[in-house]
Amino acid sequence: TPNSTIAILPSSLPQIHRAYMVQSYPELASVQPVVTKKSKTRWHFGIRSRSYPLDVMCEIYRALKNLGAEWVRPSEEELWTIKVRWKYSPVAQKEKKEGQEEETDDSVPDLMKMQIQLFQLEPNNYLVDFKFDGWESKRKDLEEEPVVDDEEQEQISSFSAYPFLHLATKLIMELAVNS
Amino acid sequence: LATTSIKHNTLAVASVIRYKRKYVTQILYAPL
Amino acid sequence: RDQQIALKAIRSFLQSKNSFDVLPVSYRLIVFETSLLVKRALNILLQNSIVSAPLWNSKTSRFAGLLTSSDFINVIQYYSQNPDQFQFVDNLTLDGLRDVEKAIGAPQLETISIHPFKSLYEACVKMIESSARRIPLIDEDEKTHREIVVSVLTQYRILKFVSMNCRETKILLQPLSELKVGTTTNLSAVKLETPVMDVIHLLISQSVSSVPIVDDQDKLINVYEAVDVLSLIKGGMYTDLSLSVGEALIKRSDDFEGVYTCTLEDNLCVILETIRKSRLHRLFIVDTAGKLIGVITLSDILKYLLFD
Repeated sequence: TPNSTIAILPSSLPQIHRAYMVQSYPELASVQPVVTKKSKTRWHFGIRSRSYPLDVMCEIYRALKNLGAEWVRPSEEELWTIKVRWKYSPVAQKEKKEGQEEETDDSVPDLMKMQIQLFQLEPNNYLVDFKFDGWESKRKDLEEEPVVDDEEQEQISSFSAYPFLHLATKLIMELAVNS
Repeated sequence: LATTSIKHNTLAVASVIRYKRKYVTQILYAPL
Repeated sequence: RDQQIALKAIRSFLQSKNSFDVLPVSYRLIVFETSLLVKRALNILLQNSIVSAPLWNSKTSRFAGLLTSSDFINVIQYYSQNPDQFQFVDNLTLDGLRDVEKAIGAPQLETISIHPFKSLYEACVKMIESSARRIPLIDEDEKTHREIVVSVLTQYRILKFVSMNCRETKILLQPLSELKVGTTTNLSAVKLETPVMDVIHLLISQSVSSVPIVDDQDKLINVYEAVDVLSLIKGGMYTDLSLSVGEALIKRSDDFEGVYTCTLEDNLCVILETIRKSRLHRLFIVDTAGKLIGVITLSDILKYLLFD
């Protein structure tokens, strides 16, 4: 690239600016820079538990009940998986006109499905994982999931995880508060 | 689902989703 | 002639690519629920070295605009007008920022957005028209018809994408002195002793994102940027309204890269080359003695590339 006179202004570098200011105002020596501590956020898979497996499941069912969620009756071979359905009809965005009761746009499915699964990592160390499992609508006719081939799946894979993440936070908080 | 420990009454949860041919790790911070 | 050839090539490049193309194959997006406390959101931004994040309203299950440094400037402005409202400010949630905007009469930031598969050219036009420095990419969840925030594109990322993929930037060799780019007239500058509150009022009144700091000979010595307000609030120093801007800048974190300067002899080729290598958001134009002449922002560069 052709020669350039682009440069960084030395007096603007934090250490040099601080030295200059302290030289003029010695009392400023105590002011520390904002430590944007880069403490890497530590992420865990799901939530961990050391309680007895049946106690964990009991806690989860209790939390789901408190939050008004429904679940499929567990089958013998799937004792450690809970298939949840959760009504999530957000407040209508439009200002509700006086007296008009809240119209829920019922073409929008408002039953979110979630799968909650208990895993054993090692003796007395368990992990509860949550998985988004699609939407269902009150109206049965909207229920059948159109069978899509992989190519189309590629096109329509645009779903927002935020409602799922929001309900997951509510469930985790309910469990944290209960325990 | 990925989660962080609850600190300062705040919880963060995340999940990796596929958007078309790319992968987004969507992270949501919510108050307790 | 070369300059015109390069501009034509860059424009057709921007028209041929869409915002989705700029996104990495795998990336993360941090979003705040609007019920979060402002001070919590501030900590999370600083911890992740980011200055903005989309908001999501879990009651309406909708995207609720972007949290940016303008919001924090509004909070400081509100506090300087209502110093007795410390408790209110301390308990402010992200929902409450709209009320703060109304209370100080700040313009409701229009939340522009664009679909990820629209052309980059359109995204640039929208940002220039609304003088926004970033634009959320919004798609629609095909089941719930709710917005999906796919990502947020900044002017910096677009210019970096151009400088990495458009080799015609190499022939943008006309010196700045021959181009009408940037601002070289009635630039408001301050001194290190100027109270930081006056500088913040300048950011608002001139609707700029930085104010140059000069010495008695008009030599450039530093710059106060809108994002510096985050450190000011984090440090709780905004309550000391007599603080000078020199003292406020002591709070700047050590990973600040410094203020970039250039002269009128430089050209857009070397500027875009520098953008490719370093995170810079504006360049201050100085003369050989280091005296302040003007400023060239990323918006100025985009405006020139698209419309000159």
